[in-house]
Amino acid sequence: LERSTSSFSYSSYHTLEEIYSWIDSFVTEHADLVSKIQIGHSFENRPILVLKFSTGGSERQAIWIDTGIHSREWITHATGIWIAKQIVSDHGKDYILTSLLNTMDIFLEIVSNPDGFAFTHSMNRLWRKNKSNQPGIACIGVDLNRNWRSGFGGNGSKDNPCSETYHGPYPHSEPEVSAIANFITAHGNIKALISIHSYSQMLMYPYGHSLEPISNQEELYNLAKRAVQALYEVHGIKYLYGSISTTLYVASGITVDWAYDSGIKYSFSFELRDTGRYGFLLPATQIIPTAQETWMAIRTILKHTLRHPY
Amino acid sequence: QMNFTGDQVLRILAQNEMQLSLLRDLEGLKPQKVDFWRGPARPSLPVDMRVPFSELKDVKDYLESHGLAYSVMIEDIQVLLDQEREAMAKSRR
Repeated sequence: LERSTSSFSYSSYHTLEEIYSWIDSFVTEHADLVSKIQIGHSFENRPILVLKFSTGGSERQAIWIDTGIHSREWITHATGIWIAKQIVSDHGKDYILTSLLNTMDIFLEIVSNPDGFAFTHSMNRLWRKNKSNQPGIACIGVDLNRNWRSGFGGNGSKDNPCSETYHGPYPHSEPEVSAIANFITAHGNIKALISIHSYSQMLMYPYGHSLEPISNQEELYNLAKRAVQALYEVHGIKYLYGSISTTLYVASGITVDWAYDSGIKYSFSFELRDTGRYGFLLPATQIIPTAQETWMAIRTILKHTLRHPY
Repeated sequence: QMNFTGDQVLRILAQNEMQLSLLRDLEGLKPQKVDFWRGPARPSLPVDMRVPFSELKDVKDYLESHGLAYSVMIEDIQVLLDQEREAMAKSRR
């Protein structure tokens, strides 16, 4: 295991054990800014960890970022790790990030689906769901991005447990989902939520479950447009943007719909790079470029959130 | 580790809603055999699906019989997985 963040390779993919070990080292090395919170356990009893970036204070507003809810999307975990490092290194240098951390906290969940992620390393690299099972049902796993309360069970999710988009038996049935939902609800002051997926090169906002525009459609559209432009300026990668249902597909019970319906106005979902050649098997050489451009888009959302309090 | 030797990822460019519907039917016909990496959404977006080696002929026949144009996005998934594992091992070393 890599025992310090200086020897950690940010341009490679890592196992769950390596990532959790890195988290411990990272927190130790940056204890003035970063702490580790355990928000729950996975179905197979693995800890669900969140990094908290904070300069102090209580009951602050905050940003939530999660990666890896679909376990086979390895580029998202790798991007999350790089972003954590970037937050630490930019703090005190980048005026936007510094201003934000002066008044708000950032919560970063790097492995939202630890059981699924461990399974991608041990048994099936292309596993998408979590690992929960129900008595009498042969197929394993729930699509954690169909298990949220908003629009649960609607179009774009399946009630067949063998489907890759199985929504689960009831909303928030999965411990990985309820851990996030309970944490965000208890916090009560999350102002932006960014959920990171791959791969379609898109930045999207609610709704997924409905074609109806949200009440903040215009603001979120313009913000997505600016974020995508910031991303493009890093390496010339073009992203589509818009609502999930009109840009990608109708999908029900998804994270960002729940977040928006829970009062988090700035709720976005990324689909990271698509080279048209590798799908979920994006070569590790593309981790850092992907993370760099993604960070600039996130920074645009953070800046807007900071300057448009609600 | 599950072996994906010979499995391919096909990229299909559906021309219209009818062709998308045929792809959705395929998902229903082979729910545990065809893994949509990018599901059938709208004609302007490509559909990517992983097809196990054992199902390749059937699936390609289905696509061709319905006039669905496709290309092979990944020729052999296991080759990429081997490269990925080797890169991880090399990084650790």
